Amino acid sequence: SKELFLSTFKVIQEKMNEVFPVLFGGGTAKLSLTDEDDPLESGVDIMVHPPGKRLTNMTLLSGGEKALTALALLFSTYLVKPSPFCLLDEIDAFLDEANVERFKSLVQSIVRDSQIILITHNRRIMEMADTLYGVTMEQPGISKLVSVRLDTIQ
Amino acid sequence: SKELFLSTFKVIQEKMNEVFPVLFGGGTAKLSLTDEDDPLESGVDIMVHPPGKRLTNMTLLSGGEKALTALALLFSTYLVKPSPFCLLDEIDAFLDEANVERFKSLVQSIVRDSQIILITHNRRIMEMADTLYGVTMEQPGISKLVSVRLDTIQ
Amino acid sequence: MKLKRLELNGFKSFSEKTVVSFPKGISGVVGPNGCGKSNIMDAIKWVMGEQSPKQLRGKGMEDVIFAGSNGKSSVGMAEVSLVLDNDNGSIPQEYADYSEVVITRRLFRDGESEYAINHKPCRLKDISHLFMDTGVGSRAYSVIEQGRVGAIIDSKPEDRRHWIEEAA
Amino acid sequence: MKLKRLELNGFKSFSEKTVVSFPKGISGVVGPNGCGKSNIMDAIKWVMGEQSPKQLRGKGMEDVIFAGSNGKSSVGMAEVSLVLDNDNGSIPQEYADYSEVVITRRLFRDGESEYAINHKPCRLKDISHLFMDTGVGSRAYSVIEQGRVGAIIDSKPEDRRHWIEEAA
Ligand SMILES: Nc1ncnc2c1ncn2[C@@H]1O[C@H](COP(=O)(O)OP(=O)(O)OP(=O)(O)O)[C@@H](O)[C@H]1O
Ligand SMILES: Nc1ncnc2c1ncn2[C@@H]1O[C@H](COP(=O)(O)OP(=O)(O)OP(=O)(O)O)[C@@H](O)[C@H]1O
Ligand SMILES: [Mg+2]
Ligand SMILES: [Mg+2]
Repeated sequence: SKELFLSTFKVIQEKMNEVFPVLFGGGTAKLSLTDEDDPLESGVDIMVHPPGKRLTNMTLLSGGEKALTALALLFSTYLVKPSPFCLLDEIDAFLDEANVERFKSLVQSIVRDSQIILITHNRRIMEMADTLYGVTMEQPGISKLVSVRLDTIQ
Repeated sequence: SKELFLSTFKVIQEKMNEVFPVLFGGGTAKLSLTDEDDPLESGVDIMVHPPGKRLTNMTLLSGGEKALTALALLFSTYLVKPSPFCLLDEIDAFLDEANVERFKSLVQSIVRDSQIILITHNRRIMEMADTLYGVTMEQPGISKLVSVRLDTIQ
Repeated sequence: MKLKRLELNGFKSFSEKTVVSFPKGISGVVGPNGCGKSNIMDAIKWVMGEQSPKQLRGKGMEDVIFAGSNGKSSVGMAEVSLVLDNDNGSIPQEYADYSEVVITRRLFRDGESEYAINHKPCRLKDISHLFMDTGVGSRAYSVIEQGRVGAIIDSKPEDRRHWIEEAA
Repeated sequence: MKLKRLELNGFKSFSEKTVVSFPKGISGVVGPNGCGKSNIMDAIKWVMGEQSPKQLRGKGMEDVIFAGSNGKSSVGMAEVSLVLDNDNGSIPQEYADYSEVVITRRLFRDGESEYAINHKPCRLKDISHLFMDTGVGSRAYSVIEQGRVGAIIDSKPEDRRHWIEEAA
């Protein structure tokens, strides 16, 4: 219904105001409806300003800034309606070390009851895991699961 | 002309037979024309088999395998017609450590006279560079170039 | 609802029965390029009802069945089961008596496909219904595939509304 | 042909004149997310003649002109020069007498654009001609943008033929 969509939209916008500056170390993010008069058909616009920048349009964001903005939206939505689990496949590929640390601390602060499954090659992300699974192909072409500890990964 | 296209196609195929196994530690790669009768209009198909795998179609390749296959094609073409310079922007994003090392040794063995410009966040890739440039935004929103040495990067 | 474990057999590169259990908190999945990490994610999307082969990086749905390797021939069936813990009532009412809910999907080389909940055959609709309004599902906001983290930023404003609707 | 240096002024986030020299061998470009690394690559593609704003991650071509920041107001012009070393004759014959060839491109806020070779105004055609059959150019096989390394594998067979033609 119209009221439910509008109230959810407003709450996600509020959470985005909290989460975006945490991930970017400042700056602002704004969601807006393309057609306020018709919320049930309207699109959703996003405009962000990394700290100190006067960005004119979102296509000019860097690879890392775009990934971080998407993660801010993911976690804002999660705070409004937590999904039972999240599956994230190499979301850190374009993030620099400072942003990986900000991502880590955000995840650790909001993951209460949920399960997060993180596929990664990045040792700093691996450190976050409570459980670590290794997938190997000792026999070429056939995947097997092994249990690993961080200190055994070469 | 038809002859030129066919002879270039053949030489790139031969180089691919050399380069692909170096990057993948084995396996085979095959280029083929979709329409042998009309080389001037024909498309080019690629089929690769990472070591020990019976891949049925290329869309099933993993993110890292796809990147490595593309790099094999880039360097095979380079060996046939070396371009004066190459610009590579975070091509290592999905590569694991073993494949980064294979990529590095391939680049170092074939870069004779050419210039390679590598944008990266990966310290192992930075080690390859003869010259290292840092880009900073001390004043937010304004890019400046600084010269860096590897040991000063935190 | 919590993930308890995933069981794969004959799905993509998992030619033999493999069980991945998911304890509470954060699980990391690591391994070299091409070893099968993203295939695990595909298995979860598939058992939750994904109908598009392209979303599973294949051309046809039969691409999810183990196609063989140099050491082993192809198999005739892919099967994935997802075992959920029915701890907080987010699973629909009709399953209230069960402490665990097992969702199973099978595909045979001849194209025949089967779905089951708690080992009783069911329709795809029943599985989609189970995940409705939970924030999980094969296309839910909580699943981000490899290389597609920025997709929501690149998408058109009309496509972004589904993201808000899911959380409504 | 070798790259000697790149000079940017008012191009994207490079509001002040910046010179990047390229010695022989391998140059690494590093820095935090959003600092301007890929903008350097865009500058090289632009000065070599790129005509599509989308290929430069913009909506309109004016997006390449410094749009301002919290500390500095926008500027009215973007200018990039690429200085090439004419060492081995791969640059067309008419430039044989020069040991260096400087390519310059300017864009003003009012939409006016200028090209120059060795400080003499020229057309875009002259610049494209200079790079023809060298293996470099804004869309050549030797330029791989961020996030697009796998693009040649995902592309249609007909699109891959350009890759072979370029090397012919
Ligand atoms: N039906 C199938 N039968 C056998 N093997 C398959 C099948 N489908 C996919 N594969 C194999 O799975 C491999 C890809 O696995 P996956 O994408 O999970 O790798 P990954 O661990 O995510 O690697 P990366 O770190 O590069 O992303 C491919 O090499 C492919 O050959
Ligand atoms: N015309 C312009 N005026 C001012 N700033 C601009 C302009 N165009 C782009 N930018 C800024 O440049 C930044 C992006 O730079 P770039 O893509 O080069 O980053 P990067 O160093 O490659 O980062 P990453 O490591 O995340 O890929 C954006 O934050 C954007 O605001
Ligand atoms: Mg993967
Ligand atoms: Mg970049």
